[in-house]
Amino acid sequence: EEKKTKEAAGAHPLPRWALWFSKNDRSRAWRDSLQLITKFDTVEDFWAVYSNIKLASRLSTGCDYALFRDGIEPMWEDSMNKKGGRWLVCLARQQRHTDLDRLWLETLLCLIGENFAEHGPEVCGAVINIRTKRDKIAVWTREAENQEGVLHIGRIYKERLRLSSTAIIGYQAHVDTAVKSSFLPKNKFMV
Amino acid sequence: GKKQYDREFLLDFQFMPACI
Repeated sequence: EEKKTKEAAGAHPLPRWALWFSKNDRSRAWRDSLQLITKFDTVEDFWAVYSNIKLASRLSTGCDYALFRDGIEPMWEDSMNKKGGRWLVCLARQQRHTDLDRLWLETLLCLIGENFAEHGPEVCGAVINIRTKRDKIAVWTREAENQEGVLHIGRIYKERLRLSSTAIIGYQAHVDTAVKSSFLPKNKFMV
Repeated sequence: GKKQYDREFLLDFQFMPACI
């Protein structure tokens, strides 16, 4: 009902998205630090939220934002994520001040704009991790075995980020990432 | 299907005062 009222007032509808925040803190489990900031379902409300939270580059080390479709929690264990994986963009430390905010905003716009065409429903959400060594941005999809969908999403995503043509981004299945290892998880796909 | 918006369209709303 509220959504219909907003649309009647000229707002541009979106499927509902949820924005989450967490802060890695050794004193408690990651899950306990996860907080839902808000949900929104119009373009106008997206910008109201975006304008009122800190830019990712201003967050302190250990913090994450996550934007997920309403009903999907930003964790591997969620039934919509557990068979999925992520397109991962790792940034060099100095890029926090030159590229991070642009890349994260571009990621958000790809998601809420549903810019992955018929493979859009495969996208569950996106996560940004602010870390000492390297910040990371990832787009999570729900089915790591859906090669056609995963590759389509990866190609569009890389193009939208305007990464150099020599840059390579990798896709990792969550089942591989979840295994504790001293090695980086292997890339299932690359674009 | 879900409604698609391109990036320029979305960016046009960034600094628009909230009217709702």
